[in-house]
Amino acid sequence: MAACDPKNTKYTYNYSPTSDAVTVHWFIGPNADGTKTITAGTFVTDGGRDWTVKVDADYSTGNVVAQSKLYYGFQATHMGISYTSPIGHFRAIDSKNTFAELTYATVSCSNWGFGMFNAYDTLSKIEELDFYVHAGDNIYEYKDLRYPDDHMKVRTQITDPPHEIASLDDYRRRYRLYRNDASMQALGAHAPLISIADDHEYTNNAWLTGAENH
Amino acid sequence: EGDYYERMHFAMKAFFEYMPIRE
Repeated sequence: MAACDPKNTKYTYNYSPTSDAVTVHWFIGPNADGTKTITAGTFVTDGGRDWTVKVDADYSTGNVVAQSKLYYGFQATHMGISYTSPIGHFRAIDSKNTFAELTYATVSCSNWGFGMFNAYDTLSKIEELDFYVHAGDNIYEYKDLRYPDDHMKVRTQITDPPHEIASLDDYRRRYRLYRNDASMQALGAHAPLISIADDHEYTNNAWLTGAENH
Repeated sequence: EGDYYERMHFAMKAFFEYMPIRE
């Protein structure tokens, strides 16, 4: 789960079900169990978008108190089995933007093989965090053991896919690998992400007609 | 390795699918 791109009365978020479910139910509410909702709806997804879900949820009609904590989650049923997502939360901002101050973190250059994703875990424990900015290089495109090499790599799992990513399926598989990291998931559920693409999201040191390795 | 622009297209499509950016 990831949460993100906050606006004063809206909240966009996305979530990847683990099956090829087609209809995903979502909610935003004042408590984590989803028994009371401020707004809710459904989103139909399929393999054409890698089963991701994006919702632009308007909670402005919910009489939400500024800075109050709101919860959101997803549920889908596929082949008779119900799947429920972890619950995420964020702090509401009202239409008058009455925040006296905002607390945010900046991260960048997240190379799965090098580890140090514990930084995400640390941020997920900071209660007052309003959002975090990822300034680029959310993923790295290299094949396994290229960067980091076998001396520097801290993970025992083989990088997926094992080759340098170049096709749409490759990029999707690499995002899935990164998003399976528990620390990254914890931060995604804790605070909205404002994400920026740099070069490693597609290839290193790109210029007008090519790139370092191409 | 694929055509460079095709590769960039695939990369950005995946980025917008997985990154929480308003479409």
